[in-house]
Amino acid sequence: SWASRGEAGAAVSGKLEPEAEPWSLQQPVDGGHSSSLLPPLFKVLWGRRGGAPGLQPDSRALHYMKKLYKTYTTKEGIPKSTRSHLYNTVRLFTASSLHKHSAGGQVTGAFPPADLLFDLGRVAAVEHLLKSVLLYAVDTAAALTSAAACACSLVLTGPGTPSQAPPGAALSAPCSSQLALGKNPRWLEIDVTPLLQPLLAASQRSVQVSVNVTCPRAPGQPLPGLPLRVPPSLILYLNDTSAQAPRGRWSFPSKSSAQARAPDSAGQQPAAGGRARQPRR
Amino acid sequence: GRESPGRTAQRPRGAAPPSLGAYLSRLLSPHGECQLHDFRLSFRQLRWDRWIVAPQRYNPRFCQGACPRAVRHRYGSPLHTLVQNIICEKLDASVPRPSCVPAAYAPLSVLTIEPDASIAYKEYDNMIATRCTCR
Repeated sequence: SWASRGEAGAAVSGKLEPEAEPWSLQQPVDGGHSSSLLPPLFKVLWGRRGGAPGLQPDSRALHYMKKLYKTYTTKEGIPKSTRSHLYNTVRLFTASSLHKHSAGGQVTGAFPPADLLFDLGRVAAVEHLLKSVLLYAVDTAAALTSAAACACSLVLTGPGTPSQAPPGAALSAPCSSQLALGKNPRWLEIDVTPLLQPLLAASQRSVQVSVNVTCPRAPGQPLPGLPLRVPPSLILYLNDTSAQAPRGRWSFPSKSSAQARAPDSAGQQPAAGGRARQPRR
Repeated sequence: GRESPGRTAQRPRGAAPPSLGAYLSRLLSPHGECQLHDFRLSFRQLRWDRWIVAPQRYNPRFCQGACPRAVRHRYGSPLHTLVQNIICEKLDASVPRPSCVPAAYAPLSVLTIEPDASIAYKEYDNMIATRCTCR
């Protein structure tokens, strides 16, 4: 049962009430204060110290990330060993500000041309970008079909106007779309990796995205389908190269096999078929 | 006194036969010896559930138990462990006996809400003990 001795013990001990402070477990014994000693998970929690929960993410974005979590992990939250991707970190950002351009009577714009500002300050230097997408939530299958026929153009720049940005920071390209995870809501992804890569490589942590989506007018319809009314999120698929991040593939042994298998003489790696190779006495 | 497969013939009618896994477990890990134990916790207990969206529960497991005098091969202990045992018994009792500690770990994926309301999926290494050893 879930109420094992461990959980029950933690619950009745009272030591964790009212709130456990993981940073207190990491303090140097001399009383010094050094958050640099904290592993990444505790650094995340360190940033919350004594504070309110703070901003809450968009519910659709949270839904998407929960779905992604279920796809990537086992029931116990362990990364699936059968995964094919190389990234060990995925970050989803919502636009911190939005400035809509005047539509100007443009009837083909599915989503009014907008400048989206993404603050990517949470991306650490050890997190290397492998892929990035703009993610639109689409409510209905019909809208998704309509959205799939849309074309879009993108401009990604660093902070400031394109004229103030360093040469080469402003990029534009036609975007291709693909359907992605989930059924309700459905998702439309636009790959922006080639545009974002040079900005992140140049340590730009604030990125302005100008996106213009145009959709074909359906026959007999006075206006084109408008499937993309909500501003998109920006998702970064990253490879964290720090020591705390797992490397390569691994397998999670069952409890019984964990006891039965013996490491090799160095005690580092389990001996393949270890017991079978031991001489019997 | 250990149960052997031959004893299954003597068990009462209707009783479930002992599983091979349970039999092997008892054979390989005598009671009280160094082995993995579960410790299931909920992030709600720590009040971390405001930031950690998933998993809601976590079993880091831990190693506990006595290290046998003659450390068996299944623990994969280095020769140093045997020497330390001899020192403790024969020369100086203040030298501690070898300890039962994790020998291998598995990672854990964590979904967190960051202070800026962004959402992060990260995999952290060495979050779950998967094997114990005597060192």
